[in-house]
Order: sequence, then C-alpha cells, then structure tokens
Amino acid sequence: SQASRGEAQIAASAEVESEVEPWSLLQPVDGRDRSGLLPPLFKVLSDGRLGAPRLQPDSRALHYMKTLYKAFATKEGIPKSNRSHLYNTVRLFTPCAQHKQAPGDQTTGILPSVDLLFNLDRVTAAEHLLKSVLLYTINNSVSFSSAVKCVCNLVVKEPKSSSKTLPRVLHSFTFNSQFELGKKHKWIEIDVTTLLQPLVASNKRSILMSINLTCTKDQLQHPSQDGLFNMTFLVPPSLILYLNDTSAQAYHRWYSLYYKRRPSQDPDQERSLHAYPVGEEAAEDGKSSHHRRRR
Amino acid sequence: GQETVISELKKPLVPASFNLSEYFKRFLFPQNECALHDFRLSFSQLKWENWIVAPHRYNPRYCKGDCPRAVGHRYGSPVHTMVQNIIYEKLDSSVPRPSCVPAKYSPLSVLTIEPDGSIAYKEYEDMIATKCTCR
Repeated sequence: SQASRGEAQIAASAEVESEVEPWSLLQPVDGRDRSGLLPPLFKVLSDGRLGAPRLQPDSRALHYMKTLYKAFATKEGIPKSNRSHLYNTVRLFTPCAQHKQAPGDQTTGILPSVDLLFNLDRVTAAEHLLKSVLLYTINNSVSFSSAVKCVCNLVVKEPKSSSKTLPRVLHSFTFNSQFELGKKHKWIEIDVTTLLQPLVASNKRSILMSINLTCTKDQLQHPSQDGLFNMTFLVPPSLILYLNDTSAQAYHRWYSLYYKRRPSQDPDQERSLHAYPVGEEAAEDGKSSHHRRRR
Repeated sequence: GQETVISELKKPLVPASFNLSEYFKRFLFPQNECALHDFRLSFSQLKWENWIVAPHRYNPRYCKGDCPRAVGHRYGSPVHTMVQNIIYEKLDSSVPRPSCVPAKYSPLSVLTIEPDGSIAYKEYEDMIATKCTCR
C-alpha cells in the first residue's frame, strides 16, 4: 500500500506538471526572477525562441560598455585575472524619463538642469553595490585640452507617487570635481556612490535625480583665455552601478584567489567549504586542523 | 646448468598468444580515451546576438571518451569508480560504466542587453569545462 500510495502521488504530481508549461518547471525553485543568464537559457531550452525583442540601448552607452568589456575580459570571454576589484557585475542605465528644470547656457558651460528618472528593476537582491558613477558622454571632439573645473549639484528625490504630489527630496548633494580633460577624452565620470548606496541597499526600484552641472576652465592655468567656454557636448548622463553579485551562478573572484593559495585535496571539496571561516568557525577549524596534524 | 639457463633465456618473455597492444587497449588506455574536446560556437548561431553582445565566440568545451578500466589517479577519480566498473563487468551490467564528465570549469564574462534596454556586464561561474574526470 505504501508503494501504491507513492505511485499514486507520483501520478498525481505528474498530472499537475503536465498542465504547467514545461519551461516554468525549469525555473529556480525559489521562484525569484533571477535576472541573468539562466532564465533566457531555460527559455531557449523549452521553446527555442528568446522572447520579446529587447529595447535597443543608446549607442554611446553601448560603446562605453564594450570598452569596459575589453578592459575586463579576453576575446574568448575569460575574465582577466589582473584585476583587484571585487565587482563581477556592471550595469549601465540610461534615464527612462527626463524633465528639463531650467534651460542651460552652453556658451557659459552651464548645462540645462534636468530631472532624470532611472529604473533599477534589473538589479537583483543578490547584487550589492560597490561603486556608482554618473557617466557624461562628450559627444563632440570638444576643443579644450586643459584642466576643467566642474561644480555638480545633485538632488535625489522620491519619484512622484501621483501627478498631484511634488517629489519629496531624499538627499541634496553638491560637490566640486576637478578633472583633466584632453582631446582623447570621451567620457566624464562623477562618483555618486555615497549617494546611491543606501537607496540601492534598500532595494529602491527607481531613482529620480535633479542634476545641475557647471564647468569652467581653470583660470589659474590659463589666465589669458576666457574663463568660460563653449561646451557643446553633454547628453543626459547614464548611471553605472558596479555590483558584487553574491548568487551561486556568479563568478566570485576572491573565492578562486583564496583557493588558489590553498590547494585542496579534492577538486569537489573546494566547493563545499565555506569561503572564509569566521569567528568560532575559524577557531574550530584551527583546532580540528591541529587535531588532524597531531593524528 | 648453463644449458638450462641458456634455453630458459631463449624462451619468449610472454606467451605468443599475448598481444601487448591488445593489453593496453583492454586494460590501460582505450582508443578514444576520456578527454576534453572543443566546441566553438558563436551566439549568432543560437540567434542570441541581439541579447549577448560579447564575446562573439564561445567555446564551452565538453568531455567525451571511454573511461579506462583501471582509472586510478589518472583522472583524480575516487576508488568508487573502479568499484562501479567491476560491478558493471562482473555483477550487473545494468549498472552503468563510469562516465567521462567535466571536473573543473572556468568562468565566462558576458555583455548583455537587458529587456529594459539597460546594458549588463556579468561574470558567470562554471561556463567553460577545463578538466575531465571519470565518475
């Protein structure tokens, strides 16, 4: 009766499964939508197509990410090992909506102040923010080749819940950046990590930013030339998040570096040990290895 | 006793019927031994080029071939592998012979375009087989 009951259960669950689309059976058991390589692979396995066509990204943003890819990986796609940082994921978002607050004045280097809305839906709970920058693209070969001093006024607001309410200001942030710009520069990066860290950590799905950027030539270096100059460049900035994906399917650099130093007996054993024994575990580990040595 | 020694020395070392290459084939190194093979694919073959921007070529590699009967340390196989082989040969051939499978992998970096138009650079674990074993 035990066996027959077991068979009955198996038959029942098989019936249930047969009604469900085969692809959904392949989904990760915890049901979370893991944005990454697996869901599309499962999709291809189940019916060969890869779902709806994708929105095409901004070409300048794509050019930047291709440059980053070449810096991080070989032609065959192997991550270069000469990198010290820990991020295994970099996401570039272009603003999904923008609203001009005040007109700019390009001859004086003041850019139009705009409200930009970034949708961070693709960031998973397993991805922890390590660094974040606003990326301005210089879309013409701008003529200046000297130090540029920029003042950036950044206000992060709570996206409006309805058209009637005004967005609540979450953080206001003004900082001066000085950077060398030359003919070869195509991008300006403004670090906004401290501003975004709490928002990404609290799983904010969209971020509204009001950005006001004014750049002038550094008077000290070039007293002769006029202080302001024509900046025919900047399109609205992209937001780049450098993340450490802690999920099992992501590559953990520190993990392989750690195990390179400690050749383990059995290749499989590497995977089962904890990455870094901490606290009493470390002590326990020390004691047990002491036992092992004595034995 | 010199004649005895000389006649002994003249005898062939192994019985005429014994064939060395047969021995190797049967006991030590099968012809198509378990080994790593290349399989270079481009994502456009899978019609994924509108999703995966880089790399253009991807060689996941795979393991294929027969596992020698006495695998021992050659593949980092546990003793269980030989036990399973003996079961297959001597006791019950419905038990499968040991299989040639990947033992180690290396990661792969991919640049993808997400459904919302954002761009993601990600490094995935275990995407390229780098070593085979018999299990």
